Amino acid sequence: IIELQDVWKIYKMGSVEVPALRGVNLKIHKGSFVAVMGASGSGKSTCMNMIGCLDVPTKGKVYLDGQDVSLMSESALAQIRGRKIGFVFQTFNLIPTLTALENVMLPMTFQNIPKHKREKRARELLEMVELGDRTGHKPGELSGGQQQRVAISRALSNDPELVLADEPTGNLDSKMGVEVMSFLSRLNKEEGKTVVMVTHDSNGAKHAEMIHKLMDGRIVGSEVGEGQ
Amino acid sequence: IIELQDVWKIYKMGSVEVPALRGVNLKIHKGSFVAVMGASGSGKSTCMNMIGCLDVPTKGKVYLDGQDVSLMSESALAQIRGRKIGFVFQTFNLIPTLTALENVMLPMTFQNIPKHKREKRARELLEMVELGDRTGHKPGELSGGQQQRVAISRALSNDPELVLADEPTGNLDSKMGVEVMSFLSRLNKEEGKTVVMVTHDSNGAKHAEMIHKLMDGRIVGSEVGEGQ
Ligand SMILES: Nc1ncnc2c1ncn2[C@@H]1O[C@H](COP(=O)(O)OP(=O)(O)OP(=O)(O)O)[C@@H](O)[C@H]1O
Ligand SMILES: Nc1ncnc2c1ncn2[C@@H]1O[C@H](COP(=O)(O)OP(=O)(O)OP(=O)(O)O)[C@@H](O)[C@H]1O
Ligand SMILES: [Mg+2]
Ligand SMILES: [Mg+2]
Repeated sequence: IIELQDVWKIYKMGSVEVPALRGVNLKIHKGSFVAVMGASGSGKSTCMNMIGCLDVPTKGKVYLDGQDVSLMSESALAQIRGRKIGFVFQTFNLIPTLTALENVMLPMTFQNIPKHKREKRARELLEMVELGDRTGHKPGELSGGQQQRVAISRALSNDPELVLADEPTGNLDSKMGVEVMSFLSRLNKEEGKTVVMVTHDSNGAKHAEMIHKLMDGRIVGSEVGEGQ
Repeated sequence: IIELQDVWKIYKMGSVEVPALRGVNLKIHKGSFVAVMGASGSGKSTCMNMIGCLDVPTKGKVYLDGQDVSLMSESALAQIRGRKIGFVFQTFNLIPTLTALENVMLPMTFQNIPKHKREKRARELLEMVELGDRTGHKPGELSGGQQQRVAISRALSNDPELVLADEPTGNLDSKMGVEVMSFLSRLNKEEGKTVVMVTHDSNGAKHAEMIHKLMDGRIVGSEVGEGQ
């Protein structure tokens, strides 16, 4: 479903070059559950941005369902991002002026779903992450872990086939973290969604079928997880 | 050094009341290393804001070195926060338009420290969290865990006697997380700083001398840690 071929990302800061990804080769098959681990600064979020077509490589190619992403129009890409990909950002990226419910409803607006359906689905998603009693709170009126959970619900709002979760449990206690991991596992096993998760939690990573290790912008190892 | 007496924090949202803290009693002695744990939404950050004099209770009292904080002038409080308390925020709160170095130098500006000394100390603090080669990056040019480490360095910028760290390792891989925990432990054992840390990591919490468990806005248990 997604393939990265010799992907490089080099940030230029004046005369200095910062290589965030240095030749990443990665194939993510439809319906798989993949974990990406690695030290802080090793390139995981940059890699996720490539997979989610949110950024373009400096060198190398990204293929989405066999199509070269660099040859697609911005509107075609926007359609795909809106309908097929759900992204849980490491820093949440919630809209501060909207409530939790409105934040989760937002992606559905672009798919022309009627309001009463958007609201019903958003409520269900928030209840699934135990925020049924926080729907009217704005991000600033929520705890860090609650904001993270709203970000998770929002990513699932359009029922995407590909879920990209960048450290989805970093702000959660172990019990809630385990619930989120099982939730992602169920989306994969029962709903057939492709799930790619960046995590620092090696116990959480075990839920995956495959764990890739990133180091200094390169994949240095891949091992089979327990989530077969 | 810090005492919370029957502290309540009740947020009012229209006709709804959200009790974030419901009668918290807590004494933090000078030079101790305390961990606070609890489920997402249980009141940990709210509790830290009380300890750090960043917020006022709805009911109850906060004493800082024996003085009732509600009787202190805003300028006296600002002085204390600037000089005596270093706060690592759960969402970092870095200034997006300043570089990592400038962000770490900022708190020292208000203490009239000359520029060359501010810059030298800021560099040393960033090197301690392995960001010596990222000093010129703005927060948007840093990974999530790198932003978290800048926030840690900034909290230590004025060499405060009280360090409040709200989930300081949430975005860090286990190796860097262990380094930060040992760093906090050293600040306590070797420099005599009082450290209060919110963490979801029970292994990290063991570094503390005392672990308080928060649930639904109340302290429901306290146990001795291994950091004696
Ligand atoms: N401004 C606000 N208005 C209304 N409710 C609020 C506000 N700020 C926080 N809350 C609520 O107060 C409760 C405690 O929040 P707090 O941020 O202290 O939790 P926490 O223990 O730090 O959680 P986490 O581990 O997720 O960071 C939460 O249920 C939250 O929804
Ligand atoms: N806009 C940018 N300009 C310059 N350098 C950048 C930029 N964005 C990221 N970097 C650098 O690229 C490297 C990889 O960043 P990335 O966010 O992918 O790391 P990460 O593995 O997600 O780390 P973490 O676990 O801390 O979130 C980092 O060293 C970072 O400093
Ligand atoms: Mg990252
Ligand atoms: Mg918190």
